[in-house]
Amino acid sequence: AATGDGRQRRATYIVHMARSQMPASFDHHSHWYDSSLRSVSDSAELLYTYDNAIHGFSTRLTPEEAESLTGQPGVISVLPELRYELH
Amino acid sequence: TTRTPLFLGLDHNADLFPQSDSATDVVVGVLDTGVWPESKSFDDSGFGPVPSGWKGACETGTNFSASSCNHKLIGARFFARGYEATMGPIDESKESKSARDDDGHGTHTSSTAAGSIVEGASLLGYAAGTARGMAPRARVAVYKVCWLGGCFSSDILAAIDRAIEDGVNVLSMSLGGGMSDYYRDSVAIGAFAAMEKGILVSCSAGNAGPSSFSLSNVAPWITTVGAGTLDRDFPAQVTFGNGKNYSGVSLFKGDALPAKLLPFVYAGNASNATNGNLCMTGTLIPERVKGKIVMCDRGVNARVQKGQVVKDAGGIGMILANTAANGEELVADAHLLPATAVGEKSGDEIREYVLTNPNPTATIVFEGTVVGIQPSPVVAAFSSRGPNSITPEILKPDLIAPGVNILAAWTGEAGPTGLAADERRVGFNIISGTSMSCPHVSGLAALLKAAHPDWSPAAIRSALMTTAYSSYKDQKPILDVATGKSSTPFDHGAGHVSPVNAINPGLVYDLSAEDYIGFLCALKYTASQIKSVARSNFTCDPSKTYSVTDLNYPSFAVNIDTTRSGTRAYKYTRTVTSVGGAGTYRVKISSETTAVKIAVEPAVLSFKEVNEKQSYTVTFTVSSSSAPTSNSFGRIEWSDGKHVVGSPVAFSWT
Repeated sequence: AATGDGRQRRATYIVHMARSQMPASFDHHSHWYDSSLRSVSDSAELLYTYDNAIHGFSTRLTPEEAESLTGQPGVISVLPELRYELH
Repeated sequence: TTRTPLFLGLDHNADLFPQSDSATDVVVGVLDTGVWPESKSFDDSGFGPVPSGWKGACETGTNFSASSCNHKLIGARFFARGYEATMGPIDESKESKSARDDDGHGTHTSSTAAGSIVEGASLLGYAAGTARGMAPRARVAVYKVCWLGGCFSSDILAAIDRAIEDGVNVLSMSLGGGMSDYYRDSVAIGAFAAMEKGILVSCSAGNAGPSSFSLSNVAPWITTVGAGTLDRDFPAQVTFGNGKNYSGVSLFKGDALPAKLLPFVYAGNASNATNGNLCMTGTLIPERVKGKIVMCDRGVNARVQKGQVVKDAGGIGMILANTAANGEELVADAHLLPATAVGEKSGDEIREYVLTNPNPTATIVFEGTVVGIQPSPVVAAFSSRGPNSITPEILKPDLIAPGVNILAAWTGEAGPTGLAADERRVGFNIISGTSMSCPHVSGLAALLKAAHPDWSPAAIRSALMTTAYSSYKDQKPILDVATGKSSTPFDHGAGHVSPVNAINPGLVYDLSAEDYIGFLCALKYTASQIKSVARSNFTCDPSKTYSVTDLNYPSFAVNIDTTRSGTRAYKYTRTVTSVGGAGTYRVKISSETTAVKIAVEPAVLSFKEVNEKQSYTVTFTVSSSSAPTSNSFGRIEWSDGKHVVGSPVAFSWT
């Protein structure tokens, strides 16, 4: 789970957010998602924000960051990405 | 596809389905490997402007521009951020960073669902005919989510997100990823949102059959599609020096073998590798196979790759034998050398011959395309099987559709085998899988959507399921090629799709998003888990009794708890909506077992008008004296004399 220099490897996570819990101080949910992400990581970037299929976003996090994000207000779940295959 | 429209009765009943604007207003979205837009299957002759309200786009990328789309192919997007984040930047010398399909799979599935009519289609002369998708007047929007290294859930979710926004009516996904709870499964979660917007989501059941509990995509808001055969075959006769003949299948096209018996060798005897019988790369000893026909056993590496391994080692032909894992199922391939597949029984006899005869000889004669094969359909051995491992109370797969040796459009970037060494280029290819059966149902759903624009996804699925057939014209049950015996609802669900009957089903079992949320409550999902799936702040009512068995599903799965003693009764409630207008429906019950008594109350349902709803209760009573068996099956049918509304019943003693 760690890179050669001891840093924890990042993996992609899908973060489900409770949009009803978005603080009024945010104009747009994407700003809230970004702020939530910033609270656990300075460097992580949003891969996608989702508006229809889920409310939330995907991003690359270390396992520690993912666990920390799980406890943030409005975060419903932080689920590791899955790989699918053609049938 | 060729043949499947006729096999499904569409060619003879074209006038039953709308050809007008309502058909061209339906958009089928396909999540897959992209599209080859130059294929004739995406010709837009006769198509008017894109439907009003369509928000999709044709995204520019590698070898793909806005002009790649037309009035048939109205959307093409690609999603690679998740893939690149894990796998590194896409190597554009190997695959296109765009919606262009370098693989062929996505072009095949999208043209199967909704390809335009193409005369003179064939693969190297095989399966020749007029090719068309199931909904040839529907529009196509492709969402490329699968790349050389796989399909990642962050990309899949982004594609579903966009497809909903774009305004597709049907979503076709021929992919899967194991067995996760619904709140962890991006396909299930995305499909829920799509369903809420009135989009029917059709997914492949998987190719992990014939093992039990091998299904993927089992969420009840998804239409889960297994695979069956057609009445078409591509025979190849194998003759041996002992005078015996065996029948196989092949799509080989090229120079025929010399018209004489040729030296024949078993790969396991032409290799120093312990798995030499499998014809893995580099395992054959050229001196032992040169100028000979080589027998390889199926398994581990790709079937067509075995042919290439034999060819590279100097072999002049190949006989590919099934093992117990595949039984008698014969999947045809466009091998690079004269080669044929044979079933397990033939394979065992051939192996005995080649291993015991001091100078074995063989030859292969290719016979082209034969139609009218009976019985058909039979359930494909590879088609994934129930019971449903996530929610055993929901019977899956929902139904089967053609998925074996299906001809449909192909990429110009790869040969029919997909091997790098295959430099042939074909407009159409023949491949097999539940990937192929899924878009058949997606296209048929688009036909029903055009005919009945107000029907919900659940109503469309219900129509497809309750009119599916599970026996042949002689009333004998559909066979399972894996066993050679009758298939069961765990193999074929409600049965084989029958679109001509589905257009006028009489009654439907409808479901709303709220019903599915009640189902999640019945599963004892937490508020967070429900929110992950449904996005809504729904709180299950603690005063209400939620039951999985009350989900208004068009089939019944009864799990009998063998740890409980005494007489046990399992009650299921269903509500049917009349879509055929007034009528009196009477119930007919059939069951294989006397261990379970089935009672339906009321036994007669009378409808005065269209859209009227009536409910009934089914009680399955198991007495303590009944000897438990593993599985048994039955059927509940409602009929007014014109329509037959059938539901399969599966009993599992657990």
